[in-house]
Amino acid sequence: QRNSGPPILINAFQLIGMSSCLDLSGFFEK
Amino acid sequence: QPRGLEDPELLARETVFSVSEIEALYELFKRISSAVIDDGLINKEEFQLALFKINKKESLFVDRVFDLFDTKHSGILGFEEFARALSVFHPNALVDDKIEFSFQLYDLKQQGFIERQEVKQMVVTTLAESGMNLSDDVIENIINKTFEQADTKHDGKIDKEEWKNLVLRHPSLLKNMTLQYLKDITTTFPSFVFHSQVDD
Repeated sequence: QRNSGPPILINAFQLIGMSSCLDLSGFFEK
Repeated sequence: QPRGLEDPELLARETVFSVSEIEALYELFKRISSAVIDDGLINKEEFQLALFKINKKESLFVDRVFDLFDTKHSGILGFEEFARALSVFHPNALVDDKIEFSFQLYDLKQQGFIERQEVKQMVVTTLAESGMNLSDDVIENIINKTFEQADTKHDGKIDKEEWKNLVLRHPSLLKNMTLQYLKDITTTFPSFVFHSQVDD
């Protein structure tokens, strides 16, 4: 019997959002 | 030529920032724009250091985001471009503006649609940048599922209408389009009051 593995839960754009995220938080640390 | 903060009231009218927030944002801009060359403008290296914290020479997303900020296509950012683009990332910005910006971001070739090959390129880049290792089969599977959700016209690409429908069904896809701390800009940069050009 073929095992198709776990269902894919992540959308490609959720993944891409991790890299395309701006991060200015260092300037806002108190 | 750097022109500084010329008309904070005009920028406040045309963005989600108040006049005080524009002036405080200018304090942040001065800090970023003096990091490598103190010329009152943000070059790509300063942009990358400040907004992406990565030291790699080349990054697909740094280039793409920089190009979207650089509306005058001069290869360098003035304060006005910086403020207008960051306004889209404010929690109070219109969702439609966030949708438009994110679509432009992912439409790497600027063809008016996001094609499968672009999505794969961005996924592979993201995985490489974050040190995650997924097999090509798993990546293809993720992309297949994504196109099943997004490509409702079944033409192998995601146009702006399909993108809008997708993010309205899955608002978490716009998470990277909001920087909550932009709301704290005046308390983070209180020194703006010493340079303020406007009366209370």
